[in-house]
Amino acid sequence: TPKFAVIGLGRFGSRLAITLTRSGAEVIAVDRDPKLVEALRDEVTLAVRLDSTSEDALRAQGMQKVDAAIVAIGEDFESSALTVAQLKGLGVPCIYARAETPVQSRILEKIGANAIINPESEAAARWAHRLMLPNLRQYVELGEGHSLIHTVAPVVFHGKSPLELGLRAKYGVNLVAIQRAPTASKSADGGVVYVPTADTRIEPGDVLILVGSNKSLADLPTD
Amino acid sequence: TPKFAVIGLGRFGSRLAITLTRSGAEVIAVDRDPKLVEALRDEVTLAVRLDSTSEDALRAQGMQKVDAAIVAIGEDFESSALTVAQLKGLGVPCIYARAETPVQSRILEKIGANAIINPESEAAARWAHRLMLPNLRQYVELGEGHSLIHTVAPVVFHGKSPLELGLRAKYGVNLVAIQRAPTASKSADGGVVYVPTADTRIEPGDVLILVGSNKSLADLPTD
Ligand SMILES: Nc1ncnc2c1ncn2[C@@H]1O[C@H](COP(=O)(O)OP(=O)(O)OP(=O)(O)O)[C@@H](O)[C@H]1O
Ligand SMILES: Nc1ncnc2c1ncn2[C@@H]1O[C@H](COP(=O)(O)OP(=O)(O)OP(=O)(O)O)[C@@H](O)[C@H]1O
Repeated sequence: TPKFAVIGLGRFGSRLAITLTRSGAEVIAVDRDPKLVEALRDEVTLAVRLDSTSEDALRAQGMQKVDAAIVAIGEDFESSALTVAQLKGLGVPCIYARAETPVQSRILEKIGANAIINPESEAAARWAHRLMLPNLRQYVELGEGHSLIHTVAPVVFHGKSPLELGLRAKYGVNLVAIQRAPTASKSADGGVVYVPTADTRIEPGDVLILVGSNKSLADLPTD
Repeated sequence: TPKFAVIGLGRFGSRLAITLTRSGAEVIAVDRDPKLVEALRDEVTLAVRLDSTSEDALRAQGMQKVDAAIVAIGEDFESSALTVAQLKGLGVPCIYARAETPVQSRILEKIGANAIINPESEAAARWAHRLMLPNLRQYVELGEGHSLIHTVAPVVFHGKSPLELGLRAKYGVNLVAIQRAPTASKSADGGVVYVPTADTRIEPGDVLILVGSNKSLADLPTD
């Protein structure tokens, strides 16, 4: 069973600790704020109040035995940096750390972070993408004039299958998969992905994952 | 040109406003904190100090003429809710609003938000996925025993092409695309995606996007 330490139980850290626990990992969740520790007590393997800048406190909780530690401290960069240094000193094999600027990222990497997390920047990049292409939720340039796109199924496709529509023959695009939202969800991501067969019916609200030349994709009906 | 209003210039809002502007949109960035407005002055089309809960202030800045408004206020839920209501009242066609809990999401949707943004939760879900499958950065169940996965190229694949490796013939998997990190980036996402040909060389660090039966994918070399 993978064993993780999540340090800093703000909105990102607490959500991460809970999600990892529900996915079956062993999670020790750490914060110096007792209210936040208490709130997570039944949601993670072990919720502990401690100051992560103290090497002794970390060692006492067995922090050196985890597979990976995630430092989710957001605004207090010095605490974050010192925590990364302590974890490195304890021999934690994999350290993820949150940073808000490129300078902070470089510093944390020099101190020992293996990868940098920036929830707000990552989310801003995705939402900017989605907003700039309202009918295409995600657009990725594949090079050589081809692309893989996610697009909301146009109305003329509803109730039809790839074969009936002639997606390949008539539109020149390849339907790689269909992302269908679980009924209650309106989130930016998630949803079940189906590998469609020649006669899968496309439903309203489906997000189609298509590959084709940029021209073919641009020529698709948009509604 | 798409025209956006971004209200609330915290870490997420400011990053979003800047990214949208760089992608070619017209962006009016709003905050009641003059320091944050000043910091964005040269990075967006127009940076304005105002209180978004005031309908007159919003109208005076032409807020009713935008294509979409993004309410990126994080911690002050009442400001966020009232702002959404004002934007709805002004007839803004598309409103995205930030919420931190399911209850807040439902309230904002009832008031008029078309979609909900939760940067920390979205990031936590992605990172939990990535952490649980260290050699598979993203795993999506395609149903019917097949999956689409992103996996770091195993060492035995380095320097070889799909044809030389016999990905289809020998491993029974289909290489949909290769995600290659731009050299300076260690971010969780991003990176250029190539549609590989039979003799594209796989490089160390490449993330391979593969489709195949769960058994074939599980049998791939892991390093
Ligand atoms: N030295 C430390 N030891 C333990 N916990 C710490 C330490 N320093 C900060 N923290 C905790 O880290 C948590 C997250 O930090 P902070 O609230 O500054 O980030 P944030 O960016 O607002 O988080 P989010 O955006 O995820 O809500 C806080 O709950 C704080 O108590
Ligand atoms: N009524 C309002 N009018 C204009 N700006 C507002 C209003 N209420 C809050 N804001 C601004 O919204 C911004 C973001 O809110 P806040 O700092 O609470 O969120 P946050 O969750 O910490 O943001 P982030 O995680 O993106 O850094 C703040 O800069 C604040 O000044």
